[in-house]
Amino acid sequence: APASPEFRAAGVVGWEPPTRELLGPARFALDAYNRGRAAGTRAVLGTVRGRVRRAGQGSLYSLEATLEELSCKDPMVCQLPVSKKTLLCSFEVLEELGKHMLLRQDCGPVDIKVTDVRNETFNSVLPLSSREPFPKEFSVKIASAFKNFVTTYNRTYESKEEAQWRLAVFTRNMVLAQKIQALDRGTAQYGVTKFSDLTEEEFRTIYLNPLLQEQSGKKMRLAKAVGDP
Amino acid sequence: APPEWDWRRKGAVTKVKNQGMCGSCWAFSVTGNVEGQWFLNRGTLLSLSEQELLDCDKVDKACMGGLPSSAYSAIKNLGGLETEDDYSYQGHMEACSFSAKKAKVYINDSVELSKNEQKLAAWVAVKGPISIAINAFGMQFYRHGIAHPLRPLCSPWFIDHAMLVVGYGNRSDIPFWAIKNSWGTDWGEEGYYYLHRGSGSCGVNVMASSAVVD
Repeated sequence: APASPEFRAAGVVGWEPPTRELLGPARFALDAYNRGRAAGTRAVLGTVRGRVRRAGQGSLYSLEATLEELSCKDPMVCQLPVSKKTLLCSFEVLEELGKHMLLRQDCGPVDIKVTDVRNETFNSVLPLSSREPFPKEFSVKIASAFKNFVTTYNRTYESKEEAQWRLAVFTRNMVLAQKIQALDRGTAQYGVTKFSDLTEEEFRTIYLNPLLQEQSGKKMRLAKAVGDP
Repeated sequence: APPEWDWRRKGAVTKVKNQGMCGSCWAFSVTGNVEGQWFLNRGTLLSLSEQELLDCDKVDKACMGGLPSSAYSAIKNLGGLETEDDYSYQGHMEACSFSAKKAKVYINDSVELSKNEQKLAAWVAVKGPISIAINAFGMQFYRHGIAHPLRPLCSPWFIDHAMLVVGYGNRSDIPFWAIKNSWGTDWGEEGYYYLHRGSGSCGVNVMASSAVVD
């Protein structure tokens, strides 16, 4: 089911304080991330946002969290001031009968320089792995494409922060679509679709079917090929 | 196999449906197949209920996903499928309200199909649309044309979306499968996805199946 409003909204820097419900699975994911790390080098939880889907006695949490970790792993040899490294992580945590299970973890560095909330160009809300911001011309084109997208697919966002966050997602997706386009060997065209404001995580969680990967359903008999006697 | 085939032109395929914000592609894939099988064996095209499967197939997980193989079993065990009109789609799981009296179609069995795409094409041309499952890489941004992602990007080991093959052919010498999706007509080519045929693209050949109606 779609996330309730309390789980929506907010951009990278404008995230609302995590609800109590998200904190349990987020801490569980953090513990999993820190497993095997020495004390003093463990990451700490920054911001958390996410959504939850329920079925029966289970809940599937799709979380996006920032983790802070010291860029210098050994405090004895670190030069001051010690800088912090921020990671943007996607986690999928399944909770069933009070027990948590980490289904997916995907972390990458965030360029803090481009996540300044005061700057409202959409470069400013992008957590980029690349340190180069997009050229201004690209930003203008994307902003226009996003405006068309919002009109075409009748999108409404609950807050300015959410709109800003969705613009950031849309921008990342357009770059991703270009990459997919470049790597396609057929005649397919990739670009703006009605799913363009969803993160890959959201798209997979909402629209796809993870059970198919297991392929452990009932064994069916093999069909005779047509034309076989 | 004939060089091309399209069950849409022969009236065996219902309009494109929309699963909404729910991972119920498995149900749409299977009902699409049963719609085709019923049409080919009984001559009537009926739009069948996915909601019945979401609510009453207790092996599968409704919006959290499911497997076509279990869905065929559920249809067989329940005693058939109601129509879309009688048991309409809600996009989330509800209490099972299947009524055997309202069931309009039944199936006798289900079969797993060959992984050889030439044999699959022959099967489609003779027997009707088939349920398939693929790696949905790139589909979030697909607009039109024949998709042929690089194999390492679209591994057949990561199958996460079920659909319905309704035909095949060639466009400018590029062989394709015509695949009915369940994301509405405002996605892809009027709701359809075209995928390269003959290269096992995105695992299109690994989970092909069909119901059997005697």
